[in-house]
Amino acid sequence: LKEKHKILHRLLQDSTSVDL
Amino acid sequence: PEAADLRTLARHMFESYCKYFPITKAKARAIMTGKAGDKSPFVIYDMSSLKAGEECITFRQQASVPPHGTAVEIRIFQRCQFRSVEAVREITEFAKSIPGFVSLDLNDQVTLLKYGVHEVIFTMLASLMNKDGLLIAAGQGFMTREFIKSLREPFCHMLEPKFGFAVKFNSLGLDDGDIAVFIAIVILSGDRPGLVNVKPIEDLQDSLLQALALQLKLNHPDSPHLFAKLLQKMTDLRQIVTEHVQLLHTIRKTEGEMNLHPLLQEIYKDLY
Repeated sequence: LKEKHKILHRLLQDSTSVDL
Repeated sequence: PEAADLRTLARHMFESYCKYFPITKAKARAIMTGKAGDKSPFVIYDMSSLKAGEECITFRQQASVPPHGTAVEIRIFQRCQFRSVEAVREITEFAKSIPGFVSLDLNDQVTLLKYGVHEVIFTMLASLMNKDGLLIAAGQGFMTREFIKSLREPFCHMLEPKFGFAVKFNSLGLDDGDIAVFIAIVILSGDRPGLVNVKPIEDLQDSLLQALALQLKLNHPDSPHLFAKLLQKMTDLRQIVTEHVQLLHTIRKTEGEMNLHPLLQEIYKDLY
């Protein structure tokens, strides 16, 4: 599931590193 | 758990809520009633006030919004999208602060957010709404319900169900401390499709439910049925999200040039 939700997954890991 | 532990849990959720969400219900209500001490929000009620509002309100997402020549409906829709994406980030941080959440199976964390974020967004949107309109741009503006209803199809239907929900939800008279625990409960719903390990989710939700029951008992001693009424709202929220997803399908079919943000695409795909 996390493969299909890469951005959500990255937000869960470290939201500060995600450029939305 | 002991009452003291439940109070600590409720307080912790309230502190996270204040930390991660930019505007509280208390602040929104103060702005809407002119008691915030700031200048009053700019009221957008027709096309010309919208144009004037776009000049004087400082929007955070200038770069990603279509230029002025683009239809009003598309510009408003894109601003809503941008705000939703920001809200997903905020809700994710809030979820991670719920004791035990980050220890759950990672796939289940994804599932809980996928299904929970829009229910949380529409719960918190109620804080920014009254029967006549909603606060926008962190309280700098107030867009009237009638103006939104006057937009062309299908955009005129975008917020009307949320106003209907908001008016009923706001009549419960919850404060930010109550809402903080409620949205944590919404996130930790053990019946989301595809969950791998339901038991720890239900255990966490159970503690939060006990914390909410105690919070409401202490905070609203004259409303003995408030806990039951609030839990019923979870059904309404699911209905609103289902309708919202259907509307988005319509918009994507009829509006060729409409781009959906990749994060929202992920969330909406195979949702309902």
